Amino acid sequence: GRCLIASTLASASPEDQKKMLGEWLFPLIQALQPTLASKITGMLLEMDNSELLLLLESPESLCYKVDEAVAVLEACQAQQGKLAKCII
Amino acid sequence: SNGSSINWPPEFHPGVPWKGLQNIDP
Repeated sequence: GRCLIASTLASASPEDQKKMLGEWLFPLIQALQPTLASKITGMLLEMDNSELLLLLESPESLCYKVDEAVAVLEACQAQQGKLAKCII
Repeated sequence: SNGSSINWPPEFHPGVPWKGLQNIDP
């Protein structure tokens, strides 16, 4: 339950907190986006821990955030592609 | 316009220590 998650997080260092949240979020994200799960989890871990806890509790919110992250990632990769062409 | 965005986002892999915070100045 949430109490267990919150108390486990509270006893961990900030870096461990992000790692734990990542370990919990990763399989959920992997189910939605198998190929991009590592990058999307990395993106979402930049959010506040309190927001990440909400995502863990709400599959709909997580699904929405993952869609949002994929859009940002694709836009970013498109930009990087253009940059690479410029360099070449 | 930010050159550091090339390596963004940091990837998370289960079982591997998370390094993402090192990219963020407190």
